[in-house]
Amino acid sequence: SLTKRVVPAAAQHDKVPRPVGFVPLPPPCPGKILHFDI
Amino acid sequence: VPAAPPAPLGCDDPESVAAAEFAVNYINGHSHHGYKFALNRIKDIRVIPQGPNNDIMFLELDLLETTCPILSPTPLENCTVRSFAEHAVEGDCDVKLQKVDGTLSVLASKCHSHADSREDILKVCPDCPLLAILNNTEVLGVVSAALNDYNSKTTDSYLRLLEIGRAKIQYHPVHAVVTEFAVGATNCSAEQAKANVGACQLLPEDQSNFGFCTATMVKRPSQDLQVDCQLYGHQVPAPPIPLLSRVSQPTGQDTS
Repeated sequence: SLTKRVVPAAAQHDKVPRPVGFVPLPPPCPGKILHFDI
Repeated sequence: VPAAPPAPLGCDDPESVAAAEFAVNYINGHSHHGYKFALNRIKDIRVIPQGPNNDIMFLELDLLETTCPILSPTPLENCTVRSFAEHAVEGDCDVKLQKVDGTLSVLASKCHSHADSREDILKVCPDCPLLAILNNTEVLGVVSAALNDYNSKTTDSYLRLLEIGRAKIQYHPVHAVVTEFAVGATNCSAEQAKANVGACQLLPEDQSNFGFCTATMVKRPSQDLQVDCQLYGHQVPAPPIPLLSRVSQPTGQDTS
């Protein structure tokens, strides 16, 4: 006889969960300002 | 499976910074006007591979004027970037470089320099004196009076004016004109110049001796003139390729 397996509730986020401590990379350009912006 | 293309260079990557510093040294080393410029920001970088270990790099750079005259032997790292309140001057440069086997060379460079907007300065510092245009009659008068005053007192060679670097006029709390100008030693002593100043010519390139003067003339409440000139001694000049213009008008100029 077939029994239906219990499937855990879908993860809250349908996206791939982000690893802990994920920091988005800064955009490659423009670079940082070394003195001041005018 | 072909290797994935390398990730695009970021503007703060060490390789980008090294290329930008190389470009800034090239620009300063091949300009004969105004002041040295320092790197303020790498706005963009694009790398176009030409083959193994052979890349063309396009850089967009933001530079800021320093207080070092372009002919000063002071290393760029010891030059102070002119502060915002001193009426900063910005340089925008597009530079094309080639990198072959790790060696960089500049193929082309185009720069535009312009002073910060007067409104921006006055917003932050209402009493800060602002850059005057260099052919302002008050400015020309102070430079002429200052150089005559210096030459009348020096026991060294007679100095001739090379160019006015910058000038500011303030009206309070006193009415004063502050000027900076580049000078060159001539083949005359100051004494000889009194007899025949027309014969006094700048020294030939292999003996050239350039310097820099600052002069402040207070006009009101009382007249007072302060002049200070420093000569650098003879230096071997770099080949003249005028790349970064002087801000002779607060609106700036293009050069390439």
